[in-house]
Amino acid sequence: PHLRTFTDDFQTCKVRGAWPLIDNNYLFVQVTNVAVVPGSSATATSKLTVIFKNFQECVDQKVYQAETDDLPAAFVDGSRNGGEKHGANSLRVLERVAGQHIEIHAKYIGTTIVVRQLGRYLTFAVRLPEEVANSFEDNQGLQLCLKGCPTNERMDWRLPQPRKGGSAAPHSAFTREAATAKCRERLPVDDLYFRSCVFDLLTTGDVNFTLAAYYAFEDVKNLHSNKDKLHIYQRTADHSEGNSAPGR
Amino acid sequence: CRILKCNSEYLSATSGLHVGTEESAEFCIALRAYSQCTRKTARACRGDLAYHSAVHGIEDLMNQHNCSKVGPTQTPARAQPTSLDCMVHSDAPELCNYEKSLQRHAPHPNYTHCGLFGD
Repeated sequence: PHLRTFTDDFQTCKVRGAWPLIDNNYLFVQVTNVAVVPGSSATATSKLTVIFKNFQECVDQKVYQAETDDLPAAFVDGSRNGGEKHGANSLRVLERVAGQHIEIHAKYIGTTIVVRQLGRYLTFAVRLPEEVANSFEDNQGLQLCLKGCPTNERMDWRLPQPRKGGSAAPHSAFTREAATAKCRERLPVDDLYFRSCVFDLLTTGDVNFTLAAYYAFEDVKNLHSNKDKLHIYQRTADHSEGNSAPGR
Repeated sequence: CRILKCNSEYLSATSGLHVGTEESAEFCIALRAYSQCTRKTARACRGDLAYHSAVHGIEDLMNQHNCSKVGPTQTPARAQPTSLDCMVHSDAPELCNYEKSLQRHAPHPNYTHCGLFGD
């Protein structure tokens, strides 16, 4: 999956299996990623677990879990709020589009989480205060949102060079031109959301990834605090990107 | 554990009342509110002596005044929330609203974002 970290690093990672995105004193988020096509190390998210930890007079510990084709509008215990404490409604699960889009508002930690299912895979976006993001101890482990993926998990992909008439990957139904045209319909700016979209279409041939990139950018627009930094043009650890022309 | 808050609310509600049949209805209203208050705080107060004393005391007093467990309470009805911002109970602690709880110290907290999508 493509990862945009707290520091606006943009990476594409293999991270097959279960990986923690966030692990702090208030919140734990873990994703499970599975291979999308045989013969490629590219993976996408099929499961997401969020744990809101017990917090003072506000909320009991609550677990939210989503899987492909199961995007519930409730925590695993069936409730939609933070339990029985006075401030329980400072944690709410909201269904935006049944089975496709939920939001979790954790007002007591100033946090908003957006989970979507697009095609067979899930997307995740979060907005939280820096103070909350940085509230972890040394013994709390890896957090992809904080420092990105380990170096050996990063995919330093480059878009394939145009090959007239042929598709770019064995599993792709798209030529590069067709993928570019498809992604441009939704993502007019040649930033890394656009390029990720093209990469995903060429890798999988699954047009749902166009929507994943589109909504990921919509979520950034809604959640990111700096409107001047919405677009990203250069990947982190981007040593040899094949298409190094300026973004715009 | 907010049992002291429940205690003081009950005491304040019953401070002008005199034990007698004519004022039992008012006692019952106050006791039901008291009971409701203790239920809300039950989880946090588990094992707290003051809490368990209050729960037993309420039962005794309800029997004494022949109060039914169902009926009006003194707690004013809460207005239905009209938007997300209003969904925290009016008596929820201020610390359950991150921005409000910070206002005194840092009026404008910095926010950050993380996202994961695609393949």
